[in-house]
Amino acid sequence: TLLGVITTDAMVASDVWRKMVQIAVNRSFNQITVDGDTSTNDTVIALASGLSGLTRIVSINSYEAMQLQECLDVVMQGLAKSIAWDGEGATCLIEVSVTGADSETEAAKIARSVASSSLAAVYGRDPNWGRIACAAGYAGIPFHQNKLQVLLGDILLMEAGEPQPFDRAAASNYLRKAGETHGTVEIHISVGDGLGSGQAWGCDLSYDYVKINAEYTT
Amino acid sequence: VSMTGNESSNYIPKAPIFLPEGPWKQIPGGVTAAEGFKAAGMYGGLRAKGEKPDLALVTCDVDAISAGAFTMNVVAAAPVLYCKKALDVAKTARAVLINAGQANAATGDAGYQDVIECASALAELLQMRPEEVLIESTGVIGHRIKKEALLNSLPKLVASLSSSIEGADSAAVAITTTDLVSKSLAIESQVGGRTVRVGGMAKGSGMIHPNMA
Repeated sequence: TLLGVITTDAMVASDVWRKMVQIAVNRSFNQITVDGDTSTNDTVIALASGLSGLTRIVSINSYEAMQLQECLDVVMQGLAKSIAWDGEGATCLIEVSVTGADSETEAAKIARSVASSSLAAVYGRDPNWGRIACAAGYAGIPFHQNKLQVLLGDILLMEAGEPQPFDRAAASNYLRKAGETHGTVEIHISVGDGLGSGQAWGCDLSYDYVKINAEYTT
Repeated sequence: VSMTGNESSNYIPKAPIFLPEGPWKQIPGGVTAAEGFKAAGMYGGLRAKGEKPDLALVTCDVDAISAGAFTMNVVAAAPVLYCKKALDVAKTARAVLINAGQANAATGDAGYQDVIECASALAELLQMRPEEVLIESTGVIGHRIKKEALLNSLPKLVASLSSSIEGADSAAVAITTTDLVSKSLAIESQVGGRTVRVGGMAKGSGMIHPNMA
């Protein structure tokens, strides 16, 4: 279960605040996954006291609203990443960044599909580009597969929809190092020339996850 | 034995926070960084095992504009149903009470009544309207809140409210379940020429695939 409480002293009209919070949730908490189980209790409450003295934001299209949205996004993304980083049994955070989609929503959906797939290969330190491409492909978002590019960190694994020669040891070390330091595995995917981009976060699936949840009981 | 705020806030390590570069500065404080907010976390005897803090409260000195995002799982817990109703009837809220240990999901009408009773008891203590109190619960599905323990803890919880960093940190610990680290952060930025602070805390480690609206 995910719970969150967000606070700000910005002064913002109720309808604007509620839209902003949903936008930020869609760019953060709704983009993380550990095990594919959507809880009965997931909740984020966000409160705005207005005590900063800021003039009340009454339009979501105002410059001030954009500034506050950016702050809200970054706080919720920071918290969301720390949840994925702390996934049960996780040894590393997986950050999937998708560009080139037709919209932010489509890019986010592809990113979350990849982050959600049981990328056990990350735990096995295996640069499994095939699984990454497959998960991007079943996200439900059409794209030209000949435009698919996949990088692991800065190591190019796929270009124009086909695997590229790459230093396997370097790629595997990249994954191993992330696991040893509980760091981040970055997967960069481009699916075309669109302007849509999005991110999602997950973690690797380890034996510990199975052990923790085998013993957990309702 | 009551734990000091300092002990509560350091019961488990803090998560590393990964923030991108941007027109903001990370500041300490979590949910108490923004003006007008207080928080507290304590052990109320709600957990099945251990004495990690398990009851948290965040309050606002004024009527705060409220918003919420909730699981779209149709097997929704009682606090989720309650909060949705509260946000429907009121645009503002002043308190969020969070318990860890029982999810209060699949607990039927009795579970829902537990939420109303806890919200009302806290509202009375804080001299607010019940619908200004929002509730979050996490823990084992099918278990009702340990209501007596929770209600008995409220006076002490309210008494330990503070706008300090420790208050925020201890609340962030108290909301955790299988988390190995607590999650809390705050930033300060310029909005419309004024200094604005945004902060927050979260928990989550397993059963994570949110789909909130």
